[in-house]
Amino acid sequence: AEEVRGGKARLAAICEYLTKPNSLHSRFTSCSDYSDADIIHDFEHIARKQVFRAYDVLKRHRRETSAEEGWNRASIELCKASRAHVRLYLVRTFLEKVATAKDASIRAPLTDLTRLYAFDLITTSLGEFLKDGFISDAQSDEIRQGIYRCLQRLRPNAVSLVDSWDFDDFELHSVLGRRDGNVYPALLEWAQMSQLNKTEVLPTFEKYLGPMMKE
Amino acid sequence: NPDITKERLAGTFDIRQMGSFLYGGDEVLQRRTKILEFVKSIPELHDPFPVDFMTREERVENVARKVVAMTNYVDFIDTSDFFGEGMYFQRLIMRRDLHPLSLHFVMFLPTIQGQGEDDQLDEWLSLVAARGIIGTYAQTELGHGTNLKNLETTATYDPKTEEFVLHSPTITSAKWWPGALGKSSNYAVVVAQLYTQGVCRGPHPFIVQIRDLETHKPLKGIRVGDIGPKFGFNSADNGFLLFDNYRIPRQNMLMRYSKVEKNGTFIAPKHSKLSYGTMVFVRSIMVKDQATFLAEAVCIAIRYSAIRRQGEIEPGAGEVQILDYQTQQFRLFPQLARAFAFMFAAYEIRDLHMKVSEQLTEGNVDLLPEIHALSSGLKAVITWEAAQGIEQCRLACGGHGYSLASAFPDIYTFAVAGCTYEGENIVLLLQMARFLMKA
Repeated sequence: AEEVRGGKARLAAICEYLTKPNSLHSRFTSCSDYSDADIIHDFEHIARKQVFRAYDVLKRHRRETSAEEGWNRASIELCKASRAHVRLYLVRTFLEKVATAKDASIRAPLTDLTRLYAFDLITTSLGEFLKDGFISDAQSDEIRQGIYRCLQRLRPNAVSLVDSWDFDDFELHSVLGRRDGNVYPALLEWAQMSQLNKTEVLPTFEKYLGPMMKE
Repeated sequence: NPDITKERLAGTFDIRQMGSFLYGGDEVLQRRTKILEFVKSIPELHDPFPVDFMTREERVENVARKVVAMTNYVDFIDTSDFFGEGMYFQRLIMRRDLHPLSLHFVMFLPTIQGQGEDDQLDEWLSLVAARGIIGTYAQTELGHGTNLKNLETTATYDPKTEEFVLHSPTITSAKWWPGALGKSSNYAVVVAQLYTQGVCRGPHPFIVQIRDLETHKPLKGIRVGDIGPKFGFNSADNGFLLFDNYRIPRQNMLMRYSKVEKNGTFIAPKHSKLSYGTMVFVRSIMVKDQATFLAEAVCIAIRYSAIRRQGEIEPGAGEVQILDYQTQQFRLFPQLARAFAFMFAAYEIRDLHMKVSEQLTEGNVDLLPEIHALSSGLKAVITWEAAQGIEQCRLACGGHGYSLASAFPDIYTFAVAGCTYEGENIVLLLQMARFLMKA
């Protein structure tokens, strides 16, 4: 932030967005035309705003107190800046990777996942996106609708998507998540291994519970 | 189960193709299958009965037995591909648990590789790789975690004997938490404040023998033991370690970057972040680990939600699969999306790490601050969001998610530990913020 403000920033690609000018508004009109580029643009905007907000808060506190105490007083804003930067990185990496999927049959559910990921992040930090009217109420409603649409579209592929992770039962070690879905007989079988089932009557009955009932 | 079969028939894509895209090629999937079949075929690599029903001592013994067998069979995999084959092989055998050599291969060996000078590499690397010694990495102290600057353990150079004197001046300076330090390891890379010529030079790493190689008893001047049961990782002997003016040779300070000459002259590193390579490597492994934990949790929750029938959406129409409830989808599908996003980020950060490592060997440190900051932030955000996601998956399975049979407690306690180890998350976010403010 300091180098960008001072006009002498030499940043690698990961941070280049910090040097871009701010935009007034997000460009999408409906969630179906919310392009990869627009999503990245909007997450860049949010991260950039937060980084410079934190920077201004930090500078103000440093002026008023000391460098160290100024850092302490700005630390919540600073953590938010870091999170925004990382989320931008995650969104961008996800979109860029999915864009390389050549086969349309796998690109479609992956694209739904990218949209769900981005829309979910937007709704959980909606305040940031609504600030200064960067997105409108109508756009925020579109995002919400977009989430519902993604859920619906992903539903038929949900099991196939988790199957594609290629987890064998030998690796997963989960009775609930077993591949064949025969969970309930397996749960009963698993419970037989409990140490408490080694005998029909536990010593605790002789020692405590039996005598208690005779008192 | 007919419900899960119906789901598989409804899918609109080839899962093999998706898996290939996810893991980076069909040959990777083929290797996974081969490694899985291999592990399944070797009974020595299996648990005698589910770990969930073992006592702590049984668990500790079980992982010690398995890790010896695992490393005996390690030639079956491509050991240069730790990120892919190494992690998978280990996961199949060790489940979600640590073992006596966890830090030996993930921290001890890479630290020596990354921070040892040539003579030190000659002396130690083959010994470590051949399991001639058992090493761990002891940095965190009882009173100080991520804040390296204020570690209390001292390493004071004595030019008369050309030795460092390691000392724990306070109770809070006890090394606390390192995996396998308590009972298994006989060596550790210890991070201590270096003092030469009466001046504190900051924290530096030292190779320190802590137990006798024959008897395995702690050496004179060393107090070491297990820290007790924990929220997770209960097969691991996480340890404490205290020094009482314990002496080690000058050559045991890792000197690729900083150096101490025989007369005590200190030579500072050319770049203050040169020693960060190991941290970036470990964090790239962590991001992949966390993505996998979240993916496992989502896999369990979605499969279970497909076979669990409960309640009716349309009265009289019969109980529905709980995956048909929009609220259940809203709990699970964002976690599914996250798992994919995190996995792709893990591969990306691994590639970046390799690029930076290559540049470092040529003396180019341009990308180092950037990737160090990014890996700190990614680790912090991903461990937290993965833990929240796993917990959401557990809750989405009702009471059964509380049983160890579900694997959720196992996955959660392993994953959430990542919020704390290898840098507490808030400290890491602030580290990254420092970089962003400077930029």
